[in-house]
Amino acid sequence: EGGHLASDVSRIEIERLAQNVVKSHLETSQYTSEELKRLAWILYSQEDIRNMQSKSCEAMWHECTVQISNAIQYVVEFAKRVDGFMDLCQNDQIILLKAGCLEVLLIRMIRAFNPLNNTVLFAGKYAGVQMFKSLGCDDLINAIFELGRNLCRLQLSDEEIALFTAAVLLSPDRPWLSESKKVQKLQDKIYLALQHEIQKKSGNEDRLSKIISKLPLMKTICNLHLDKLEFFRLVHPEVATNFPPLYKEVFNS
Amino acid sequence: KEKHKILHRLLQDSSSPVDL
Repeated sequence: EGGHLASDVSRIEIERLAQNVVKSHLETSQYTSEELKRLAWILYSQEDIRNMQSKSCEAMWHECTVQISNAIQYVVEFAKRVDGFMDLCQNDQIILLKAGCLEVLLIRMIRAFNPLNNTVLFAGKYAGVQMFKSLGCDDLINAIFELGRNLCRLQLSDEEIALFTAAVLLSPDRPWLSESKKVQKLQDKIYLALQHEIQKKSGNEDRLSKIISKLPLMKTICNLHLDKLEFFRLVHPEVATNFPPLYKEVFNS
Repeated sequence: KEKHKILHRLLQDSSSPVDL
């Protein structure tokens, strides 16, 4: 299928799209590579961790929704800058963002994930799984850290992260899309661009399938997050009402 | 539209809240 499409789509078009997606990614990353390098070994102290662990479940949930909500704004800006996204009808733009933004965030997370000490950048410093204990979502947190370690093993470049996140965002199989063919065409071109990028750099034939093989774990994490949110809303409806409006818009069904 | 008013606004807004 890829070969057939390649004959229809010119190489120049694919290269232009790759440049656009990579530029959009770099312009809308929450942290530059330099900033991340500077922060790399800035860890929470034992006291910080104890304080965070002693927070109530509700307060920790709220803190996480604020961080996620903030990060989503950058994903929306990324989507807006990807060629073709704004040509979709607004209904489809919303569907793609709602369905795909957490997956995009999970991939973006690896830029701020340190596999050497199993920590992730959270609110300005690096934190391990124990930091999130009070959320009461050990399975979800463990799955997110497992994905972080798995993805880090691939040592994705910024170009690969850019193209992979764009491809995930433009998934044509999201329910209720009105122009899924149009989305499919865009995604096909982005995957072609990713394939070219891989060939250019490493020439490793199964690298693309290794990257794509992480999608099921990402889907599991997204479903688990929705389950946890649903449960939290049942137990603490008044706290959930005060979650950031953008978080509620994206994740309330 | 009302249900997703922030997303609509972010998508339409050229001066997005992202500080670039």
